[in-house]
Amino acid sequence: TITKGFRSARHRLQGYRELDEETLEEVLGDIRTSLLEADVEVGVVKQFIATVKTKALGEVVRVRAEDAQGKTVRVKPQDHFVKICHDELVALMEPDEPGLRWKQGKGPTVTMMVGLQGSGKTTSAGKLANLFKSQGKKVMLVAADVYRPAAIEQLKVLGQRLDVPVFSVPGMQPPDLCEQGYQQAVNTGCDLVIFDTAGRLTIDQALMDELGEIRRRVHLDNTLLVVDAMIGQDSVTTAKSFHDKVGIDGVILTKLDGDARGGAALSVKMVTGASVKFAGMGEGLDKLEPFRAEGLASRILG
Amino acid sequence: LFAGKQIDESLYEEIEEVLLRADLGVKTTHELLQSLKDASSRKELANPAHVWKTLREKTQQLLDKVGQAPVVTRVAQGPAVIMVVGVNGSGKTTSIGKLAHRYSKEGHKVLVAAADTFRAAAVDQLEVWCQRADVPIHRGKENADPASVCFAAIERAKAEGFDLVILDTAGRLHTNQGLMEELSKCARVSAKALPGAPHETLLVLDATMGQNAVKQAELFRESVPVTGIVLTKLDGTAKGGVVLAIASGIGLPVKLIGVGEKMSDLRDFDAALFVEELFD
Ligand SMILES: Nc1nc2c(ncn2[C@@H]2O[C@H](COP(=O)(O)OP(=O)(O)OP(=O)(O)O)[C@@H](O)[C@H]2O)c(=O)[nH]1
Ligand SMILES: Nc1nc2c(ncn2[C@@H]2O[C@H](COP(=O)(O)OP(=O)(O)OP(=O)(O)O)[C@@H](O)[C@H]2O)c(=O)[nH]1
Ligand SMILES: [Mg+2]
Ligand SMILES: [Mg+2]
Repeated sequence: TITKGFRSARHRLQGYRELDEETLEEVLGDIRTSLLEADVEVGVVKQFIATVKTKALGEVVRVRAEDAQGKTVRVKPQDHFVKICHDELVALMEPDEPGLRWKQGKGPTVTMMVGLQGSGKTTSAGKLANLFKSQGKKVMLVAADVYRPAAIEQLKVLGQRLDVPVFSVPGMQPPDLCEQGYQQAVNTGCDLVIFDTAGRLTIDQALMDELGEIRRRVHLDNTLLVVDAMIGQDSVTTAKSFHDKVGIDGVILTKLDGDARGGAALSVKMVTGASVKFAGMGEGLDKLEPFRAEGLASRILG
Repeated sequence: LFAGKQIDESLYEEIEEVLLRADLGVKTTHELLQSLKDASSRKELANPAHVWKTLREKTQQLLDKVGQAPVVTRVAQGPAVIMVVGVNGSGKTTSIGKLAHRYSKEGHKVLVAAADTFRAAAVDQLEVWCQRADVPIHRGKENADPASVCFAAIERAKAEGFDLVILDTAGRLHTNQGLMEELSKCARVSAKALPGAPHETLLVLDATMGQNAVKQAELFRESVPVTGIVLTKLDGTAKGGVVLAIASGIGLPVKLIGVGEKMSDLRDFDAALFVEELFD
């Protein structure tokens, strides 16, 4: 229409440009490819692109300005759009509640680690114990993986290194272990008790029910989904199933010391609302960092 | 899937989504789509059903191109040596338990080497598997140099008449140069103990992994002579489509798949079955 053309012409004279469909077409495609290569789930990519497109369309951005020395500086409209994407990613992934949720009032805060096989639960349980012990908290670990060969031994070794007690009873099943471990934590005045559970497939009904049973027996302040940063499209199926079964309060994204882009962080957030709380940055028990959305957003956008 | 009566953009969009969701990745997905569109423009595709059938064939071709040599379990001189490598938590130790069981049942005299001298309870874990498979384990001192454990195990195998040695190594990220060099050293030192060793180097990949698996395959192959892939955790919901990107980009074949946590949950890779499951 006349007014639109007139307005945009006036904008151009002043060094502004409106973000419109054709300007965004190509960069939207590039962002989509980048997110897919970063292992963000297909449906989540679609949703994210639609969201930022709606946000960006019609935005008037500055494409020509003068810097402090009076020299003309140009910024392409596409670059403005990439910044809008980056900021949106950060906003989405930023946790409303960083770190652990601590129990208000008496009694130990209970944290349960859950996730697929090999994602880093046992190691992360040790890392959390290390972090909070160093902050002066009294911590206890519960060895509730009774299936994997030497899983209990693995947690005991970590406990010994940290001088943190590991609750374990030969022959006892996970729901009882968690219930009695919690009781032991209460009796010994612990501030934090962490349940290490066995890796499991979301399609394993019996093992998913086991998590439900643990939840029935003990109030869980934090159920942390431990996710390998290298995970692909399966992140959504996995996160949804764990969330539906037992409720996920937060995520620990492990093995970020590698070069996996970590798109799972966005996927999990979009389908469960759970944010990454901690990042696993190595095998050592000190290699755990509080989550920084800014850093991961850049890594995912690539 | 065959509701649309014509080959149009929405069919290609549907195909793209299926391939991306299976973790084939952007590059391999677009290569397959392009080859379908070329076939269509040459009037080779009659209807959507034909498109899906052709897609299955082209996908299988990617796998057939890399061939399928069986795992080396017999060599002319001395024990056959199989080295197992991969990133942390992919399923190496468990897969070795399964392999030891299989080859022992097939009549081999198997020795397993506990060359992961780093991770908490790694040797204990492997020990349980060796007990289950009724196969001896060779272990070194705690925190010993992994290469020395490989060397000693092969020497022992030669001396005691084992015909198959399987080396378990520590998980490591391909981006860690120091650890990748450590792995190269294990291979070099194994060759010192027995020229030609390791005769088979299996890269263990987790089927839930996304595009990073391609980088893993590239970099592990730069450090050690990877000859095949073990694709684990295929009993889950992930499709493991990244092995197609690896087949087309790097040329590594999948030789075995892990389909569970029990000793018997190991199968030979069947390309036709894999493709069928991919589009299921
Ligand atoms: N590089 C790196 N390795 C990690 C990290 N977290 C865990 N690992 C390694 O990943 C492997 C698996 O870790 P575990 O803690 O055993 O994983 P898990 O989830 O308890 O495994 P299951 O109990 O079998 O399901 C081990 O080799 C760990 O040392 C991390 O942040 N970085
Ligand atoms: N469902 C399923 N789980 C598997 C399969 N293979 C291995 N696992 C599980 O994956 C987890 C990790 O297996 P490990 O054998 O410890 O892996 P790893 O590569 O030796 O780990 P690191 O030595 O710590 O690097 C364990 O819980 C295994 O039981 C499989 O084919 N299916
Ligand atoms: Mg564990
Ligand atoms: Mg191992």
